[in-house]
Amino acid sequence: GMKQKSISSFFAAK
Amino acid sequence: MFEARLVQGNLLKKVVDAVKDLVTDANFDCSSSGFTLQAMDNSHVSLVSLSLRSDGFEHFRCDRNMSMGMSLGNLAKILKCAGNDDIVTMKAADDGDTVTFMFESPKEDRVSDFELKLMDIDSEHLGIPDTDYAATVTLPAAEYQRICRDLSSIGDTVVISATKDGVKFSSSGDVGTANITVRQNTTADKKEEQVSIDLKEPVALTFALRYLNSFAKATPLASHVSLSMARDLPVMVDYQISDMGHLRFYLAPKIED
Repeated sequence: GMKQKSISSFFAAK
Repeated sequence: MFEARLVQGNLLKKVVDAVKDLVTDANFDCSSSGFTLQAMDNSHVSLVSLSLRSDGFEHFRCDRNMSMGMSLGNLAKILKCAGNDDIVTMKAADDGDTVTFMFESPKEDRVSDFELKLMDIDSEHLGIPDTDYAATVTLPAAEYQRICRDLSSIGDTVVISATKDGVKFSSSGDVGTANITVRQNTTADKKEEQVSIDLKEPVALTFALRYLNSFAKATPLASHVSLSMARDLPVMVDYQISDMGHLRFYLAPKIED
């Protein structure tokens, strides 16, 4: 199945 | 202090209406360069990024960088009290716990002010890297809205695939399947109907439709919207706000487990 990624797994905290 | 006067006051109303269902509370950041907001939705699947440059305001003053936490629902309630053609001025003291919205009618015969309580919001800022997108499709904002709405009646997710033949939106569910393809059309009679596709390499990604649908609430802000995609990266859904900046949404893809 497809898993929803979270946005913070792509954009690191500043 | 912070003071910003926006002749096209309804623009602020459109921005808040576009994001209030996705984001409950958010910090608006003010600096001499402008008025910005960055916030994730509650489930941390998408990110909203608003930028209104200071030079797009009739008057803009920000003595000290400040972050103003607001309930977007309450802000929307206040902005609903502005007339459609009203000039909106925002004012806040450096150390205050409120922001004032002043609405002036174009004929200058009615002035009102509403004070909104600010709130402390813990929010982390994410760094959005510059990305070389494999494909960008720019289509009429109303067309994007229609595609998302139509596919939502078929399934929960959409596969967006960009190839040299066009950009295909596919969904499937209990009802059956649906495919909608948009092709480049830069010769449409009306500029607002034009579609342009910038394809560097084919790319296909899967997304939850409910977020893409929610982004379409920004439709009144711009004639066109751009979708930019790169392999295994969030899609960027970009509404340009003329002469002022942009409202961008980023949505994390669904990836094979």
